[in-house]
Amino acid sequence: MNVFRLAGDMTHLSSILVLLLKIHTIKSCAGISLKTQELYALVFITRYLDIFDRFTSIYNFLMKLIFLGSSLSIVWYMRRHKAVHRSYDKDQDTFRYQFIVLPCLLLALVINHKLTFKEVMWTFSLYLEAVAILPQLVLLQRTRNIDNLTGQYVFLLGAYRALYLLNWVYRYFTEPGFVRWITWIAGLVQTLLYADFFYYYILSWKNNVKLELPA
Amino acid sequence: KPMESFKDEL
Repeated sequence: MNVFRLAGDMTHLSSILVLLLKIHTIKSCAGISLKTQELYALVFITRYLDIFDRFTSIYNFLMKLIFLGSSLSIVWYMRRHKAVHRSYDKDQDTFRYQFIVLPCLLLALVINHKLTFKEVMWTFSLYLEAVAILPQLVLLQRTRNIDNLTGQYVFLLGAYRALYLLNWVYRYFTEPGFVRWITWIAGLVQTLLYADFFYYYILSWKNNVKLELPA
Repeated sequence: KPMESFKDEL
């Protein structure tokens, strides 16, 4: 565990807390893509299939539980909670799951470390996480007024990915034989998807104006 | 190195 990895996890956790804060206290999920949230829930379910039979540390175990629980509760809120559900921009959140899920599944079946169920599911979760933000980015682009919490949520998610890249660079130089092509390429693709958003987010922050993405 | 050790990240 290095400082980049820990900072990355904490940023990831903060992004989820910001989203839960918005949903739980303001009772609003305006500007949040349910499709992205459901894809993240699927990411955690398929990645942590080994949660009960492969123990690495208390820290990992608890974080896995937190990620699973929070992602499922966000989906529950957006689908089942009346007030929250009413604020959901359903008509704008039109990205199709199959365009994301099927290619990731096929890729995981072809490019993996071992052709077993758990291994393919784990690889699938990496590919899926890389592109799961797409419905959210599409929704952001369609939303005229991006509120602060939504902007912060996406910014924190992007920052988490950037910190994980630094973590891998650090591990590459400090742990002999640390090479993980699948994780790295999926992570790099994921981080690049945020580049455009980052650019406009920092611009709006610098000029102290409301965040708005060009159409 | 066994592939299992790849999974110490979240």
